[in-house]
Amino acid sequence: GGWIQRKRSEDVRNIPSEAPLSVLKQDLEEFKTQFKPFAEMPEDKRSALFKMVNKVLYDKAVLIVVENVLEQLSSGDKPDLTELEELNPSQKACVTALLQAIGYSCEKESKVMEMDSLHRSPCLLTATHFLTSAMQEMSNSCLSELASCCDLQIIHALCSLLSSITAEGNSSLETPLIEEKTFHIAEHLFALSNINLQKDQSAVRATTGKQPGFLPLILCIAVSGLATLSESH
Amino acid sequence: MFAKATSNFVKQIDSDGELIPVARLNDSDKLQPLCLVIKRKRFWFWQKPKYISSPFTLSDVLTGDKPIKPVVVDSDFLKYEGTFGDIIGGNVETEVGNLNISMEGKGSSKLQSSFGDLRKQEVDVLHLLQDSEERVINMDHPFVQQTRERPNEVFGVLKEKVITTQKCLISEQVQEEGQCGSMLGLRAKRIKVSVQENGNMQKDSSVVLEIPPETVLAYSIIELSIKTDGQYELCLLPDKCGGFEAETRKKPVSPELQSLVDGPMDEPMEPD
Repeated sequence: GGWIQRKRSEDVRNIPSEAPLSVLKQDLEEFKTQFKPFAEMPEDKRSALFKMVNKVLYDKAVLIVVENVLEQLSSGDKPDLTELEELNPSQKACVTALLQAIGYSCEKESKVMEMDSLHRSPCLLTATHFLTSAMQEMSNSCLSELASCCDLQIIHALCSLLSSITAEGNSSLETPLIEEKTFHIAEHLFALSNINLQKDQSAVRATTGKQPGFLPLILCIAVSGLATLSESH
Repeated sequence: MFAKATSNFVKQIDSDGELIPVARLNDSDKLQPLCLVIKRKRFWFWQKPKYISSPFTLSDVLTGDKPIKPVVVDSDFLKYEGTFGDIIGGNVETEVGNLNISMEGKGSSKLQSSFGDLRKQEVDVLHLLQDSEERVINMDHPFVQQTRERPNEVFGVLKEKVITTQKCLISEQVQEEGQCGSMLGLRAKRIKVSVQENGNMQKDSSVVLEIPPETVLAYSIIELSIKTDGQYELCLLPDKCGGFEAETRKKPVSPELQSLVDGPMDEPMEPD
């Protein structure tokens, strides 16, 4: 939480417009630290959590409820489950399965209960909340593209692209992004997050858009979190 | 659907401005001039704040019997017809390890919002400033107490709202079609139903909402900066943030030190 507190206490800087994406490189390193609890999970549990998160990408209503419950748990508040009760049974099952994957059960009397400490870690809660809250700020189309990237298993390639951007905003293109169609999906996803990707043979240039807001940062958080979750040992 | 329509409306007319789209049709009645709205700051700095309407007005939480009656200026705003849609078509074929995955998806969605002629109701801030002079918030009011307990919540009063003037329609049509072929159970883009291997799917939906006149589509607030004794200030500049003044607890002073400052004390101070 050190990074977050630091960001909260100081004036939040604006992401510069039309700048090389390397302006976010330091942040990207910080995100890796935030997502360390994912990397430390046993592979089977991490894979189960990845599947849950991937499922949530397809349903904004579920994502909103998950994020709200996680925010309340992170703040130490008793979660208000009214919104959860309004979901249909399959959506509700999706929320409870995700909570269970990070050590919280909400079966008894519609309350969120902490499972034994072997299954639950506060760092895992923070990391999951960090990821889902970034996803929640994304538009439906952006979430849809991100889900496609997960299905096509190009999240790692996107994460490497973001990590290897030089100070000038250039990066080399690796498989599977060399392929035209796959690159097109990445290009669209980045465009929806106010990042311009320009391909030049085997290299790519990434720059922030005219009014980037926090969207480039949000995409970096989501890609970094999903890449860590989908990593295999 | 209503939230999507109001959000698109605000994006079009007041992107990065002060207007807040109304997310729930049910909140419309509560959003009256000078009603209290809670602004909840979120956990991470990049998250947009949440706005929660309340059944209380500023007068309800003030001490004294004299209510503050808002002076409201009513004016024509604009006429709004919006159509948002996208057509997605794609064919992706890729090899992941030994697997060949192919995916073809076609889909279209169309959101049409015909809000018609809109009006704006704006509170006269100068009058509000005058009426607020020497008025104090009742810090014992349960709503004030409960909000104050949460450090991330700030009070705001409704300054302006954009309302419909006639019955209007919001309609959404979604048409989705997809084909999937792979060794994995892949879902095609934008389609929420699960698919069998090498399956086809189609999903259409059409929803129409009729919105009554005087429905609030968007509003803006003035944040309140509230001192511990209940005195409040209207935050009139965009960079001035509201909130509750933190209570400072006086450190207990030893009787010897206190006597040096104030002279001898009548009663010994209770230890904290």
